Amino acid sequence: VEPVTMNAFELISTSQGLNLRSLFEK
Amino acid sequence: MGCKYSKKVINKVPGYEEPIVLASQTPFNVSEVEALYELYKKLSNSIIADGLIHREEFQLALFRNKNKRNLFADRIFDLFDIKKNGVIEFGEFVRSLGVFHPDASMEDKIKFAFRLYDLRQTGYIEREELKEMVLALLHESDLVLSVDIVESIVDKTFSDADTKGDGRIDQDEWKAFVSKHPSLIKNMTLPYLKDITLAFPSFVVNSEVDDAD
Repeated sequence: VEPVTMNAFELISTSQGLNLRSLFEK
Repeated sequence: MGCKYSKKVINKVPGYEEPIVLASQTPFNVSEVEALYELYKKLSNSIIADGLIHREEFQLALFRNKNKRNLFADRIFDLFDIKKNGVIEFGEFVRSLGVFHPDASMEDKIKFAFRLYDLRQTGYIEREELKEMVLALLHESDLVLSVDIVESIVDKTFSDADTKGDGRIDQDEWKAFVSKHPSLIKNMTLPYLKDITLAFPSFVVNSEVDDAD
């Protein structure tokens, strides 16, 4: 993947801090 | 709302709101709100037993580590903490999670994401903010990219999103950008919330016990 073609928002949306699924895991 | 406590909720924590009220204002139904209350009780008593979700408890739930701070988790916490009093109350928890419900409006999801990325709450996503978020993500992921590449990624995204060319992304530009790239708000939907009582049946059993009390 050419880094320069990455969408910065796509990139940051992969942050673990945005994955609220963990709240529901026991 | 807050002063009309019924006999049934007299022992509930500050910030508690009746499920029927929350259900009327969010995509959740009453039993789903009750199930969320069970989850809320667990999260809000994990470190400090005061029935309110503190930042450390939020971090613990997200990362299994109360000391692991993260720019994005901090932003989510700050947005959930609607009253800005340093804790997430039950009503705030349900209302904020409601935005992540599959049935919540796309407009609410787009707005929430905008507020999330508007780090300094200026009403715009600025270039420096986007760069800061990219750097935070790289740091979190142990990825190393040269300064030039980071600048190029930010420049390219800005040249696509900042259609007015004033060096910042406003709400309208953000909306247009998301409609071109819908995957940008994929993380604003949690499919589990569609029927939380089925996904977490143990919560329902517990909430029925509470109801019988």
